[in-house]
Formats: sequence, C-alpha cells, structure tokens
Amino acid sequence: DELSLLKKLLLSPANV
Amino acid sequence: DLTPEQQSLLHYIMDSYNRQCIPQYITRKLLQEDFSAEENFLLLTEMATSHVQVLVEFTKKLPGFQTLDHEDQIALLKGSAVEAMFLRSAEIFNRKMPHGHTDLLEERIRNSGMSDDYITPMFNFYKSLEELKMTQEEYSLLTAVVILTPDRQYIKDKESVEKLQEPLLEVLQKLCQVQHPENPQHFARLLGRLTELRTFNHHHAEMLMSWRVNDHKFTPLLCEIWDVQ
Repeated sequence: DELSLLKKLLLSPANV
Repeated sequence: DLTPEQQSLLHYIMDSYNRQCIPQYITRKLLQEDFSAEENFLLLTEMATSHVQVLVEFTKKLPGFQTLDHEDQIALLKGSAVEAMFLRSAEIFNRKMPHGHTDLLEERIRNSGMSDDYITPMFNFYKSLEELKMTQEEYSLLTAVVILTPDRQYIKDKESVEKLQEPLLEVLQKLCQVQHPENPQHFARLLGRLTELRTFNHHHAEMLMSWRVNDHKFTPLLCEIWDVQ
C-alpha cells in the first residue's frame, strides 16, 4: 500500500 | 542535581519542543475568521492537522526514536497523539497564548459542534494542569514521556521503547524536586495526570463522532492518526 502520510512525515528530513 | 548528561538531555528536549509551533498564518485566523460552527470546525481541524505535523517533528528528534523499528514508530505516534495534543493544548491555554487569543480559541471550541460532555472535562483538565503550575521543561519532558510509552497497542519491541523513556522520567523526577521543593508530591501528581490523559484517549473516538457536525470530514492526516474512517 502507498506510504501512509505518517510514514512520509516520519521519513522526511527533520524540518525546523 | 541533574548530571551534565541530564542537563544536556533536558536542554535538547526543550529546544526541540520549542522549535516546533503552529504557523502564524493559522493562529492569525483565530482572530479573523467568522464565528460560524462550520468555520470554527474547519479552523480547529486545520489547527489540529498542523499540531500533528508539529508533534511528528518533535517525535522524530527524540533521542533514540530513529533507532526503533518503523512499525513501532508509527504505533507510538498513533498511540500517543491524542494525549500529546491534549498536553500541548493545555500548555497553549495555560502558558503560551496571549490572553485575548485564549478566550477566542475557547469560544471557537465551544461553538464548533462538539458536545459539552467532552468540552467540560477537557477544560477541567487544562485547569488541573494550570493548578500544577507546570514549567515549560515539565511540559516538554512529559510530552516526550507520553510519546515514548512502551505499553501502546501494536508495539513489538516494548523493551527498546522503555529504555528510551527511562532517562526522561529520571530527569523529570529530579526536575520536579528542584523546581517544586515545597511540593514533594509534584512528580507523582504529574504522573497522575497521565492516567487522566489515557481516559481522554479512550473516549476520543466518541468525541470525534459527536464533533462531526453536518458530516464534515477530517483531514487525511487526522483520519490516519486518529484512526477515523
């Protein structure tokens, strides 16, 4: 299944 | 006193917690949008969505979180989101927001279609935290402790989560002794509030159902983190 939104947020680089 | 390692852990958590905040353009809407139940619902769900993004960014930076299994990371976020958001909202009401905005935000929550059965306990909880006179350090550490709670549903490697939570609890306990010497029960009372947060978590799904005025939709991110269809 396509990456869940949470997974996308978790995998994205930490933003300030 | 706190050891040098504990001092740096505390500063790191505080700094990461304070860096994340809901963007100005959303909080500005608090003052501008009109006061219909529909507008209030949309504005509050927009704020909650931004709140979740803030929470994820804070969580990603928690010491050791990135070493956990990905599925456990998701399970921790989903299991703690409601509780962490209640804590953050309590801080916003009790400490952060300029006085005028607090009244506006409360006004909007009370006129957004949510049932009083949920609104009254929510504001009582915020008040109970205000009475504890929690410091910013305590809010940030308690939020980190809530997120790294090992006994959430679907967590496979509870032990690893417990190892990440323990040092935070130790710092929080010492901090309470240092910041509230007149109240040796302060740490225990903080932990007592975690039990209350669990109760909100258990009733959250019903609250959301009562909140869905005219079958409005929640945003995709809220649906995912709150497990709403």
